[in-house]
Formats: sequence, structure tokens, C-alpha cells
Amino acid sequence: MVKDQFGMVGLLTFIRAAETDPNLVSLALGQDLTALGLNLNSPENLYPNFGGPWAEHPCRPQDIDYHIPPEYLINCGIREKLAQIKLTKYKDDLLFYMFYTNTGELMQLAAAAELYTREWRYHMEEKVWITQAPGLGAVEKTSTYERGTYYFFDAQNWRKVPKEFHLDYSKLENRPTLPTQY
Amino acid sequence: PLQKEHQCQFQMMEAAVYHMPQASDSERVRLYVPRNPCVTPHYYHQV
Amino acid sequence: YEDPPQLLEKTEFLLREWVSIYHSTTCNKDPSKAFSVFVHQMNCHGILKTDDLITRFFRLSTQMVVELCYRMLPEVANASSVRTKVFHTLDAYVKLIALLVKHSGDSSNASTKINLLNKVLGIVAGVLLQDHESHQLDFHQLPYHRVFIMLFLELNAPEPILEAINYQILTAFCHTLHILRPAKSPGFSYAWLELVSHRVFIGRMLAQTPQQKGWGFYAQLLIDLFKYLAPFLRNAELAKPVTLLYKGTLRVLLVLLHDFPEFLCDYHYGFCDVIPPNCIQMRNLILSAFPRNMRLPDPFTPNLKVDMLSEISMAPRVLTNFASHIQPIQFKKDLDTYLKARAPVTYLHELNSNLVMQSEAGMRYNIPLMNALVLYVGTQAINYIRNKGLTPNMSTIAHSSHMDIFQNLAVGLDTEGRYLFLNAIANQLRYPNSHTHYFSCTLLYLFAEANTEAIQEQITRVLLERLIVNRPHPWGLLITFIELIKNPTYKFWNHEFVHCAPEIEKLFESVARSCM
Repeated sequence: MVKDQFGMVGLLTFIRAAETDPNLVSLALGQDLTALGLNLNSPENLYPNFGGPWAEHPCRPQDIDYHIPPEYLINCGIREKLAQIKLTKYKDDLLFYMFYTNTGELMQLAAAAELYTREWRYHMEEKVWITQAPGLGAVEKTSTYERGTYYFFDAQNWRKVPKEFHLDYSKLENRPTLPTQY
Repeated sequence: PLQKEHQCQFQMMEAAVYHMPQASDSERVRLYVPRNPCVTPHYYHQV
Repeated sequence: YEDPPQLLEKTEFLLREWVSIYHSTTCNKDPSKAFSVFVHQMNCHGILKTDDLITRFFRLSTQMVVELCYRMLPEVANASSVRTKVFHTLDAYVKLIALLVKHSGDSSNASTKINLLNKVLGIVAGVLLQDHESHQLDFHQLPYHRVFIMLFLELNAPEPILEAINYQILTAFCHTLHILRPAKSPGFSYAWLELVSHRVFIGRMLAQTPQQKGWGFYAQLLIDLFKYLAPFLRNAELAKPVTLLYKGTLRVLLVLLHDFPEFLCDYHYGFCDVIPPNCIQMRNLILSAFPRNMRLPDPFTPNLKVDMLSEISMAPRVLTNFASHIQPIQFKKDLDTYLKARAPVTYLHELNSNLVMQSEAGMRYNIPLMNALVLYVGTQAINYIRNKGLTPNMSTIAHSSHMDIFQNLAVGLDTEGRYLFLNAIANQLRYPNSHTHYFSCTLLYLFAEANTEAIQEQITRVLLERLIVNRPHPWGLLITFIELIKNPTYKFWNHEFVHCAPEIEKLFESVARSCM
């Protein structure tokens, strides 16, 4: 057989190195390209909201500049005159909007904390917000779970939907905490 | 082994890693709701 | 040099003046009115009197906004709010440039506008390169990245004046990005890739510019990137800065593979010419592209008749003039003589030595020449066979001057040279087209006719290393390998190298199972 790195033994060296030193073979064995934050099965083009070479996710709607009349842009001259953002003053659906559009941002956490205050609970497995449905309390309640009909917020159709749940308390998120500096 | 020229390039690239471009560098300044990235729980929606 | 007295002070005054105008509410309401007032001020200060003064004004202004950034840099790194402060000045400066470009000369006179744009881009590039040279490891990309991207976005606004000169605007930016390619300003390479892969830039270059007129420019920028990465990717272990840039490149290529596969198809040759041979996944990604209107038959289809596919006889577009890469001229002439006359036989003995390169350390072979020779001889062979009214297959490709050359290379080169030669062939195994078909037959023919097992082992190595890497895998690679392991003619399973280690054997069996 070929003795140097240009035969099968050379390839075998790489294959064996992969077990001990994966960093050594990142080029030879490559990486899972479906895990780079791009939806490669998307029927639409990816470039219009491509977040850039270092982005783990595509752009969100608010990240993409659209050419709008300049007067629509908030001028720094009036920036201070605009009301501060106060989540406590907003209705639930605006809080959900903040939660679902500001992914990866402080705003998402802040919206979650406010929703929690309003007795919504985030189910960490189902990845939905749930709250009591008035008059439809739990039909079964123990120290670790309760079962019954509750409202969950359906982000696809943007409305509250009643649904039967078996709520395992360990799966409900505790009160979200904001980073100390905020 | 890298040639001298490539070693210099590598050092400049290595230093540039400390000044990586940020997403907001390519976006108009957002006065009212600026980007404020922070680590959110993995079970929250990331996209 | 020799800036007129007071020019620096005037420039600073005007720049400050403009920044406050730009952020005033009046400007927000009616930018062009505020702009015309400011241009009058520039006139009063004599800035617009001569081309030289305008040039000096922009150089001094660029240096000023850059210096401002460096003064604020220690804070910029850690707080987005300070970044906003820096952008407060940079964005105003960009707006001034954009308005001057838009309104210089009358609206029908594109050249005045484009000349001014090229001038300003050249000045910013010049200041960057000078700064890169002087600051060295303390160089910061931020101000330049911001100026280039915001100016690009401003000049790509959907306005009639700008749409009319969009192609020239794109050309100006491509020239500037080529001047600032990573090999020339490595400290700017991350920002450079951000600019080249920005969604608006990709959209303009590859989707909106008619007749694909932006494709050639964009391909050149990617080649600049691959050339820069090549020395760092040739090593097995990637350092973090290289991994970062490499991974960013993969993301960009994935977007291109998904949205513009035809672009990768057309320029695959030029890209693979500069991507190092061990960069297998990135090369596979480029070679896996196929036209969106094409349906690829499943390579694992039992008894797939490749030569019955309609596309298999169509020649793919190769937008690189690879024949011109065959240098020196005499070498090309001798090659053509041999291809035509299948003589003199002595040519075959000289051929291999021409492929060895003395100059660059770590590069014993002239890979671009090897790649060009293989593709040129292969395309000549296809034409030759076609002119005889035949189609390429395992018998029509044999006993020809073209196959003499391939067999001579397979037999005469050392293991490194042969590996590179076989790679050049494998780089043509893509989607169903006449090149894929011819080179697939050639590889199998060289395997069948090999006079030493080393040739067969290296053919297997070149194919296998492209298969064990993470997806995607080019269609032509899969059908060639499946044929090799399925067709008893090649007695594949009898070879010692197939059973040289349990991992290797397992790999072959897993591929064989997927075929059966």
C-alpha cells in the first residue's frame, strides 16, 4: 500500500484522529452544515434576511432596514420626548409581540417577566405561555402537577386558545430574572 | 509552515478578532428600541 | 501633502457644521434643503473650487472621523451606546458623501457622480490601508466598515437617480473591496466578509443586476477570499481566527448554494482552483451545486443508466478561461500537437516534469496548471469523440491521445502528484453533464487499466475522502463511487487496501449497504 499521506493510510490517520482530536480534522471530516443557523430547506431565498457570516440566526423583521420616508424615522431631536417603554402599561398581546420578535434580547426577558407578573406561565417543553381560564379551573391538583383546561397563547394565530393540559409544575418556568445591570 | 507574509497576515487577523463586527454595525442606528442582545433561556424561541 | 493653509481648520468646521445640520429636525424634514444650504457654505469656503481641494477635503474628513473613533475606541468595544455616539458622526459623514454623489453634475450626467464616488471610495480605502500599516495590531475596522456599509445602503436606496447608475455604483464598490481584499488588509478581513455577504450586496450583485452582470465581480471577490484563506487552511489544525473566518465563509457559501446554485456551477472551476485540496467539505459544497431546474436521479437507484440521462450530453458553462492557464505557450503548443497527432511519444515523458513547481515552499506541484491541463484535455477528448459521431463511454474514451496523457500522468507521477491529478479529475464530478460523465468514465477506466495497485488505491482514497466528509456530496461523486464498488469488472472488494483497517472496511460496507 501507499506509505505516505496520499493513500488510504493517510485517510485512516484522519479518521482515527477524529476520535482523539476533532479539532484536527475539522476540515477533513467537515461539520454539520445544517447547524449553522440557516434553514437550508426554506422554499424562499435565504439572502434577503441573511444575518451575516457570524450570525447564528436570520435577521428579525426589525433588523432589516427598509427605505422609508425620512420623516418616518425617529429623529434624535425628539428621541427624549417620546414616552419611555413601560411594559406594565401594555396589553398582553403587545407583550407577546415583544416576546416573540425580540428573540435573543433583553426585551424578550423583560416581556416574559411582565407576563409572569400577570399570571402567565411559560411551559419550557411545550414552549407556550399558559394561564388560568376563568371558570375552568383545575380538575385535578397535586403537589407536583395539576390537570384541567387552561388558555395558552397561540402565536401562529395570535390568540388565546383553551386547551386541556397536564401541568407538571417542574416544567413551568419560574419568574424570569433580568440581568442585574438592568 | 506558514510563510513570513502569511504569519503577518495571521497576526493582524488574530488582533482583528477582538474587534469583530457586530450586527448593529451594519444597521441604521435604532434610537427607540436599540439592539440589546442578552442570553435568553434556550427554551425561549430563538428565531 | 502641502494642504493649503487653514484647509484643516475649514474642513473641521464644515464637518462639525454638517453633523449638527444632519441631526437637526429641519434636515430630518427636508434633507435636500439643508444640504443645499450646506453646499453653499462649502462653496463659500472654496472647498468645491477644484478637484484637488475636494480630494483633500475628503481625505482630511475621513482621517478626522477615523481619529474620532480611535479616541472613543476603548469605550466602544464594550458598550453599544458609545457605538451609537461614534455612528452619530460617521452616519452624518456618509450622508454628506451620498448627497454629494447624488447631486453632483446634472441628473443625466452619471460620470460626474460615479467619478466622485470612485474618488471617495478610493480615499477611504487609502486611509484604511495607511491606518492598517501604521496601527498594525491596534488597527480597528469599525469606522471603515460603517462608512462602507452605510454608504452602500444609502446609494442602493430605490431612487430613480441611483437606480440609473446602480451598475456603476456596484462596480465602484467591487473595485474598492478588491483593493481591500483580505490579503492586503488582513485586519479588515472580518468586516470585509460582512460587507461582501451583506444581504443587500448579495441581492444587488447576484439577483437584481440584469444579465448576471454582477456575477463575475462577485466571483472575483470570493476568489480573493479563498486565496487568502488557502495558506491557513492547508494546515490540519485551524487556529481560532481562521476557524471564525472559515465558518463565516461556509455560511455565505450555503446561502449561495441555496439561492444561487447556478452561480456556483458557473464559477466552480475558478473557486476549486484556489481552494486547498484538503479543504474537502467546502469544495464539496461548491461542487454539489446544480441548476434549480434540474432533477437529479437518486444516485442509489438500482441499474441507473447515467448515459441515458438527457442532460448527460450537455456541456456545463465554465466561465473561467482555463485554457489560458496552460502556460508557457510552448507547453500548450506541444500539448495541442500531441493531442492532434498522438506524437511525438517523447512528449509524454517531458509532460510530468512541467507540472512540478520549484518556487513556492510547501507547494511542489503547480495545481492550477494541473487542473487546467486535466479539464482542457478532457474537453478536447469529448469534442474528439463527438466529432467521430460517438458518445463518451468506457470504450470510446480509450486508446486516444487524450487517454495517453491521463494514463501517463497516473503512472508517471509520484504519490503527491498523482493525488493532485486525481483530485483535478474528481473536481469535475458534479451534476449530470458531459464533463461529469466523461471524467467519471475516465476515473473508472484508470482504475480498471491501472498497472499498479497504488493507482487504484489513490483513486479510492480521493473518492472516499470526499464521501466520508459531512454533507453535501456532489451527485457525480456518488454515482462514480457506487459504480466502482458495484460493478464486478473492477474487482473492487479484492484489493488489500479495501480491508486495510476495520474503520475503512466498515465505511465501504456502509456505502455498499446504502447502494444495495
